[in-house]
Amino acid sequence: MFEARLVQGNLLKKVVDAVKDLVTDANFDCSSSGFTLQAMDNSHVSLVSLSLRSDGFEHFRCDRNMSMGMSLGNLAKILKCAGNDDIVTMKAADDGDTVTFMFESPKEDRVSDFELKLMDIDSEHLGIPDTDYAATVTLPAAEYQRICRDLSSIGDTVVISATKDGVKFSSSGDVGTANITVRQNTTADKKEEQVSIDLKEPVALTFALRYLNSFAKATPLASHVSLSMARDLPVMVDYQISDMGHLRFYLAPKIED
Amino acid sequence: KASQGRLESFFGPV
Repeated sequence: MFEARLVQGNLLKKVVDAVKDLVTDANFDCSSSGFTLQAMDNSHVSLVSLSLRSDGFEHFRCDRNMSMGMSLGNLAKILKCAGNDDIVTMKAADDGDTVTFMFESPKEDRVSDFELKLMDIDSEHLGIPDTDYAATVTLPAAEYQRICRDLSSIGDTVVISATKDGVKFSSSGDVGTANITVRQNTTADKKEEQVSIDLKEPVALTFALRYLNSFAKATPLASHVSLSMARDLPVMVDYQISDMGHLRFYLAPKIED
Repeated sequence: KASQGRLESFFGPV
């Protein structure tokens, strides 16, 4: 059987809210090492990779590797019924066709359980190679969200270029053009405002803003987000989930014809 | 004009 107890239950809610618009149905894979998900959006342009390590759960038991197909919309509906401070426990039998979510209030005066029907989902896993990224910028997650939102009002695509001067986000459209440059700032008073840039070589790639904007729905999960780029490769947008794992998004670049 | 790449062009099957 599978059983996992998460004291920070709202973390699961944040994860599902971050990916449900990108991916409709997905397989959650459980093993003794943790709870993971890998799924592409319908157009196979972007990929979501979630990893929650078993040691991040208060209790984690997985006797046999299993894949649980879920409608993320329905899962979000169920998780919406959990209180913000509730402890969430997931349970599933090895050969069952449902997963149960139990919500316990912190004062232990309210317990509820919701059963979600599992679905059979055909999914192909992609191998994500270890990559020596040319540039990685780590910036406040709220700043990334703002850049994507602001540029979306100007154009549909963004050119992200990393040079020794900083990381520039450029967009253009009918309205005109926009450039936003973030520079390294590791001495900001507040840690949550710090920006760090690790540049091995200059790199510039073009991406669809629609997807980058969608990734920003993960903002509540982490104070910072890292964008890692290498020439002619998908960008990796990485939200670290403290003490547990990560939620990563990959987006294929636009390619010059 | 740039065209949108697909992930399978970059990441292979496991």
